[in-house]
Amino acid sequence: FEDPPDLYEKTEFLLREWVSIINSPNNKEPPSKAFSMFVHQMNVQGILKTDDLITRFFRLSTSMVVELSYRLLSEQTVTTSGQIRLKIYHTLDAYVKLIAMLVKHSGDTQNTQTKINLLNKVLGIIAGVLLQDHESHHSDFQQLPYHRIFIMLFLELNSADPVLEAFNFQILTAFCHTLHILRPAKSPGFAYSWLELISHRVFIGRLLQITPQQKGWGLYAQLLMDLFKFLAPFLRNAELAKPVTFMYKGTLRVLLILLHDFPEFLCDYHYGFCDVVPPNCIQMRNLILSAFPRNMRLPDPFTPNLKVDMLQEIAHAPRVSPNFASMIQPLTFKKDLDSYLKARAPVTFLSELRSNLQVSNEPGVRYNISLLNALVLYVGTQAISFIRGKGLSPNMSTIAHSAHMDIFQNLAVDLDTEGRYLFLNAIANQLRYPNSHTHYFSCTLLYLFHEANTEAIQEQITRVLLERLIVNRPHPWGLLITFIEMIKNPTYKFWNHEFVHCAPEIEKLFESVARSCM
Amino acid sequence: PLGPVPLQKEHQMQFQMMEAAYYHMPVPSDSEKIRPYLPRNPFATPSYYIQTPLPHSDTLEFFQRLSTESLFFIFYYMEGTKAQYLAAKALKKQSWRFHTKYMMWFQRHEEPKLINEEYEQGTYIYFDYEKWSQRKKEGFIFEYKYLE
Amino acid sequence: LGQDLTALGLNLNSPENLFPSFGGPWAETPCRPQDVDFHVPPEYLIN
Repeated sequence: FEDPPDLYEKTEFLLREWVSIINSPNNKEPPSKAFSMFVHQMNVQGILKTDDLITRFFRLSTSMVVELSYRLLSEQTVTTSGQIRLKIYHTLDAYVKLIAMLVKHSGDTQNTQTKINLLNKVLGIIAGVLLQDHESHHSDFQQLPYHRIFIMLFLELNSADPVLEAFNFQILTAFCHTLHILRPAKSPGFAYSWLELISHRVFIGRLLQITPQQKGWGLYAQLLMDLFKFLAPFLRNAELAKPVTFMYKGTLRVLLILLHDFPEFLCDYHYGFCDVVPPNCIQMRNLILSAFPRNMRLPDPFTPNLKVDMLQEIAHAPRVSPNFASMIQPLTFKKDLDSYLKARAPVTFLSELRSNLQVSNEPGVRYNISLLNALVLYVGTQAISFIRGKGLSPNMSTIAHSAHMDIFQNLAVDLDTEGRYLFLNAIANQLRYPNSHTHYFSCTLLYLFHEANTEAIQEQITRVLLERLIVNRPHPWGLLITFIEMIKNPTYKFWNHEFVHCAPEIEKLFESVARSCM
Repeated sequence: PLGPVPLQKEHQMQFQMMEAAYYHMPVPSDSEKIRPYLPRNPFATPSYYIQTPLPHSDTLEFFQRLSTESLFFIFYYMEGTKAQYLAAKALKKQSWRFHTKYMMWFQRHEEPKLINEEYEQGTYIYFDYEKWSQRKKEGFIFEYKYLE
Repeated sequence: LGQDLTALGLNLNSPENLFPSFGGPWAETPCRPQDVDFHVPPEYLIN
């Protein structure tokens, strides 16, 4: 509002001028020379006089290059698409060059704060123009101009340059914040470009590999959480519409890259991801849970007489992000939980447990899944420390007869089918590579199977494991060793159960698994 | 036992926008620097043509098996990329040297007549990218300051 | 049963990292050497 009267014309003139400088074929001037002359022109036009004018300049410029893109895209035909896009790229790339040079040269070389302030401002303006455009163009919204500006600006500011390198982490942070503002739930019309941006090879390289001390991991995890939260409602129902299938397959590709190149990243953040991935997304969740540290050698789960509790890694507690204990709300509930764990009192804690977890009577959405996931992991980790505190290590006998196991057994008995399914999933989500959580929860699941007072519980435990095993690979190591133990160890009398023989194909499946582990 | 859950209103809105965007997806070149030649864009070739890059085609060993002519093509038409870098390495393995003033690749045709601190002089073969052919040059002075 | 994750165009058995030539979430094949920017000596930028 209230742009100074001639600002639009000045901006248009300057932008046109700059684009022709950058794109003129016989422009032998190095961009830096052209740039300093151009900045002089901006000064003459008074653009750089105040912060407000600079902001207006960038908003107008962004709108202009976006409008030009829309105009050119509206003219494109199948045959001219290539040339049209090239024309759009030339203008957008020149605009990006201007932004990058202004960011790089604003303030003196040491003063990185001025530079990063300008970058945050410009990214914020572009995001603002995008959201406004997204709102007004609605289903005619075009991703291209914003996609190109963001990726080219990211590449420019991450090119090998000592000045930029000095504040690279702030540059990455600025982009991640902007992409969080533009997360798919906020601008679904930009979702495909957004996924392409966060999975660009340079973006992944910078955030997950080059940035030291894994400082980029938290930023990247946040963006993946945004992606899973957006996809969750669409993936929650098995039939996927084409646009969703496309997004889902794209997500699988990105997760495969992470599983292959950065498994430790998936290990650290598995909890947060599985908290938002819908429970019916079996394979995607298995993909996340299958990650294990590259320096770890996993013993073949089918090894006869594999002594899991003899593995040295089984005593190590894995890193888990985010802090799940803080997700146990409300505080009064957390207080009661802690006091029950400490003194098995108040006894009412167990009988009220289900009501604390249930949020509605609507089938399919009855329970607070996040709270249940946090509760299970919290009680389990408390149990491990409690057992360790007695100088013991978790096994089928040391995990029994404790406040922790009271809670788990109460949940197994007291919850309805839906609730128990979510509860068992929360446990199965901890069956990963050899570590203390995998070991404890594997014992817990087997203990619940053994101590179950109804066959329904045993059947449901089997279902939860089976549905994770029958999908295509990968399968988490902890899942395999738990299932193998359950069908192999006569203590569990697995083969005596009615449900094991409920249908020929089910029986055949169990037998094929049994054969592969002799 | 969770069964399907109907989409909430806000998710239906999101789906509409996503679906609209699905019909103008980004193309590969949207995320790449402008390539003067051979932009990264799929072109529908007959399905019996190779549709994916040959295995190991991004290794130096693969580039060393290419003809010199192919390496020159890659060097001059894929500049600023890993392909150009690999082509240059493969050319150097075949004793080609890049002249940074003429921006052409030279190869000794025989031992130079004269060698000193500044330059060497003799008969060379060089690749002329304007005429796109290899040519012989006798008595050429290759100044070391132009040796890349 | 989910997807066959080996059929998404990624060479999952590669001993090298995949991300440097990742073609993106929609790409059926990795980037080719001519797609990947490389910090070549400036003399090579002949254009």
